[in-house]
Amino acid sequence: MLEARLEQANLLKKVVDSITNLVQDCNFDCNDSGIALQAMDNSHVALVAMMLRSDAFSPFRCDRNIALGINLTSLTKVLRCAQNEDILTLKAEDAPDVVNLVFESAESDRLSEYDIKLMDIDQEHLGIPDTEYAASITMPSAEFQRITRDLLALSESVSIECTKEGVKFSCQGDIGSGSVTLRSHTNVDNEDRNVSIDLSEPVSLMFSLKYLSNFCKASGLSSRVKLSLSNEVPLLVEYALPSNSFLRFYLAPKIGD
Amino acid sequence: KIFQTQIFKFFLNG
Repeated sequence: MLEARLEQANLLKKVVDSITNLVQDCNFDCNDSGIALQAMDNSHVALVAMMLRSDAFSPFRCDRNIALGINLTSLTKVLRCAQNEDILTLKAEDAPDVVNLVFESAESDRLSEYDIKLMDIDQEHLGIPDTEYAASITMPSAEFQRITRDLLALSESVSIECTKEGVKFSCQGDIGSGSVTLRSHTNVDNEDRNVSIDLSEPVSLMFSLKYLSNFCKASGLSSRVKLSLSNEVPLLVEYALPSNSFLRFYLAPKIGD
Repeated sequence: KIFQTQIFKFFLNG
């Protein structure tokens, strides 16, 4: 059986909020290493991969592999019943029909309990190869969100160009064009504001801004975001979560026909 | 013309 207790319901609430626009139904794969999720969006252009390691929970118990097929709209409805600061416990039997969520207030004696019916989800599972990326950019997640939002006002697509000069986000639309260039930057007062660019060869790729702006819903999970790029492979957008856990988005590049 | 490539073209089926 599964029993996984999170100190703050907020973490799961934010993860689900971040992916619910991309994915409707997905399996939460539970085993002794933690809870993992991998799902493609309907158009198969983007892929979400989440890992909540067992260390992120206290305690965490899962004796065997359990797949919880959950409709994210239903999960969102139930998670709205939890206060951000509540302690959240997920429970399921070995061959479950439902997943049980318990929310406890640390400050009062309130205890809420909900069951969500599970679904059988036959999901295509993609083996994501370990990739040595040509360029990695680590930057404030709020900055990436702002750039994405600003350029989305002008265009559907953004070109991300990474050279030794820096990283340039640029777009062209009906009303005109725009670009934002970032260079490596170290902020002595606040390292969350640092921009670090690790480049082994120049990269230039084009992506859908609509998808990137969806990924940016995860900005509340981490002050930093890491973008990893190589020519002609999907972009990796990664938000680090506590205890070495992560939320990753992969986005196929737009390629000239 | 630019088209959006589907992601599974890049990743092997596991």
